[in-house]
Amino acid sequence: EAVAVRGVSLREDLAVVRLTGVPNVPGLAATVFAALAEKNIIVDDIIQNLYQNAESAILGFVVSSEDAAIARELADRLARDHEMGAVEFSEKVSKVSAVGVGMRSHSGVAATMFQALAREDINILAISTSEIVIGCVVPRQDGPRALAAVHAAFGLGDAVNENAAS
Amino acid sequence: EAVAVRGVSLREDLAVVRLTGVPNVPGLAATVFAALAEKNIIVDDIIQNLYQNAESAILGFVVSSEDAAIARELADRLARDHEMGAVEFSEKVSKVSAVGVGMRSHSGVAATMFQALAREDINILAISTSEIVIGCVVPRQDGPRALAAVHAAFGLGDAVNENAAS
Ligand SMILES: C[C@@H](O)[C@H](N)C(=O)O
Ligand SMILES: C[C@@H](O)[C@H](N)C(=O)O
Repeated sequence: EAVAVRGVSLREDLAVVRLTGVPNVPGLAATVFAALAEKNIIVDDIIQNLYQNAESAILGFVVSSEDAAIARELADRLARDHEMGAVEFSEKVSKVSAVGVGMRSHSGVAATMFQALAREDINILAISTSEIVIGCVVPRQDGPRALAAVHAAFGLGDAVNENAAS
Repeated sequence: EAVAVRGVSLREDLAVVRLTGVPNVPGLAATVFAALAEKNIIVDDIIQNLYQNAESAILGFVVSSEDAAIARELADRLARDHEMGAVEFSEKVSKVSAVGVGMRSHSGVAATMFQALAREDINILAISTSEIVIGCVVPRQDGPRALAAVHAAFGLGDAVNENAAS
């Protein structure tokens, strides 16, 4: 619902690292993030679902482009040490976020946001939410267009590009 | 870092629906959420990662227990109509969320939160974040213990159970 969303922003220069086939046992997410913290890697979002009938998880996390290489190297090592599956990687991505109040009727707000992106033929690579934010990772070249489209879809004024020179 | 987290809360009576093998093409997330919105299903979190070398996605969403059956039925239909993979389902789950300011050094805050859960042998089923929230879905019976453990890990006072009678 248009009234629920009060702002949309774009964060650029990101990458997504995905650990696949993570055994679904307590302690693994802790191990992964202790390792990232120990390398001082700043993580923008953490996104996990189970799959393979809940035997495994896909544990994804978003980092800045400048930390991408070290994050990927660390992910490769963790995958080997803990018998995970392949490490997947999406480089050169951006994240567009819709911020609102009372977005618990997420399905309506999400539908509006995703439809705005679909109309622009923009592919949604990752989605992560909280009660007041819906964040969509898109290919870098589509970021500015995604920002404008989502802004317009919620009837808002000038789009805010966090990366634009002020 | 303890100073960054100002509160932890627990939301109970949830379920997670996971669409697997979702073709990674623009427009599918929009189709799924338009269908959920049309049935007035309230979605608590939306969690998506790509996998299978970015050919497909796992698109998960958290709903209340009372909407679980209708959400699952809808997911089954969408999976058939759009040639997705199996629909997976986690019933009887709760979500513990750490709320903070300046949590962009997520890896340290996340490590602390996940380690608190690991020490209690609590399995993390799903993770979704925004800039100020880290949310972990855990089995229902572990919710109250998860809340207490995360609270203590961040040096906070009385835990807030959103579901406790006031
Ligand atoms: C997959 C990973 O999150 C695991 N379930 C854990 O609790 O650490
Ligand atoms: C998988 C799904 O999110 C798809 N990438 C879309 O943009 O709709």
